[in-house]
Amino acid sequence: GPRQSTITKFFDKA
Amino acid sequence: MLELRLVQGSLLKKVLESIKDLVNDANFDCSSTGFSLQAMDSSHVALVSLLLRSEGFEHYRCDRNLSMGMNLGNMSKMLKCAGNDDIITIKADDGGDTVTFMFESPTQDKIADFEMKLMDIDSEHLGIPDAEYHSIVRMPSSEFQRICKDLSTIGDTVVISVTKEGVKFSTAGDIGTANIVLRQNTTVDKPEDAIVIEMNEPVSLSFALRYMNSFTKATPLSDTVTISLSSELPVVVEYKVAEMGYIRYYLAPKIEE
Repeated sequence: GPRQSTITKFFDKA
Repeated sequence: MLELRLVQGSLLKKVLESIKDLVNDANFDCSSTGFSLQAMDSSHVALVSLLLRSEGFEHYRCDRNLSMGMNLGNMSKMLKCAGNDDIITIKADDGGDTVTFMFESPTQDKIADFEMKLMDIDSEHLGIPDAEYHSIVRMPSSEFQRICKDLSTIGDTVVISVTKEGVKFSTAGDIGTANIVLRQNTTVDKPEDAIVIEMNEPVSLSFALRYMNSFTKATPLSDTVTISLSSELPVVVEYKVAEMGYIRYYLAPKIEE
């Protein structure tokens, strides 16, 4: 099945 | 010195109920712009971004930018002691280790002070880039809550697909499958009852229903919810907080391996 990704994969540290 | 007076104190009570199950501890940031928070859940799958603009407060004094670490469960316990009609004032001293919540009854015959200990929270702030979303759906928040609740009795994952036909919410589980399709409907008596589907490109993404259900705790804040989808990005589920700001939830998609 599909794997859960994380927010930090998409958004970088400010 | 910080002093923020919110006449509609129930908004702050509702805001806390909307985020306390998702995030345990968070820094509230106070600046001339407003009172804000950005935090991720412990598994970094969801992020919540709250803004209450300074103009929305009856009185807003924030001499220096201040970041206050709070346990949201404890903050919620304190705010539950405020009446729904109470005026809430948040007070803190620069460099202090406590925050005070003052509750005034509308008739000014009861005034309560609750002082809460602050905590040091090491949190990373993420930059959220402005994005053009492939599809944006606006619908009644109660309808979205109902859909998430219903689908989570069947499956764990919702597939949200936007096409010319409308927006489809699908799930599958051991007992079977479910599909709910909403079509654009703007011929309603009240604008908040409308379903508005803005599709620049069709999009289809999978999300954990557990998180979506958690986001719907914000339903009492707003009659409508906006869901913004792009195939390359986390979904944004946004609830307006009266005229003064918003709660935005970002949820990372499930991706086929």
